Amino acid sequence: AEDTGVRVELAEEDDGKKSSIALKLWVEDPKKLKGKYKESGAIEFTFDLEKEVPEVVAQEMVESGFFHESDAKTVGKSIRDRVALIKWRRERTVSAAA
Amino acid sequence: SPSAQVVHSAGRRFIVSPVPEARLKEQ
Repeated sequence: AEDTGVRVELAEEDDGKKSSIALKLWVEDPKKLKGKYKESGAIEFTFDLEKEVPEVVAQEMVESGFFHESDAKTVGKSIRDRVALIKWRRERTVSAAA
Repeated sequence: SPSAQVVHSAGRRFIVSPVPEARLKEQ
């Protein structure tokens, strides 16, 4: 995954079954952001791996004042990368069990 | 640790807390 300067991690153990999972996002390198960034710590949120779209969550974070509009794409990509990794690990676990 | 909540109009809850300590040490 590209280093966007925005870190997204699991905020809870992934049991491999739940479709909704808690994620935690924070900025590691504010210089990589285009917009003015006010340090606001780690943002924890729930994401439905099956139904939701990372870019929508990023837009909600912009609308909630965490990020500038010009960084919506960067935040969305960071969430998308982590979601892809979670899904890949789940598929790998399932195929290993099969 | 202090944390704050922001609820987006679409209903999603954002819980803000300090960046995890361990990560800060890594930086």
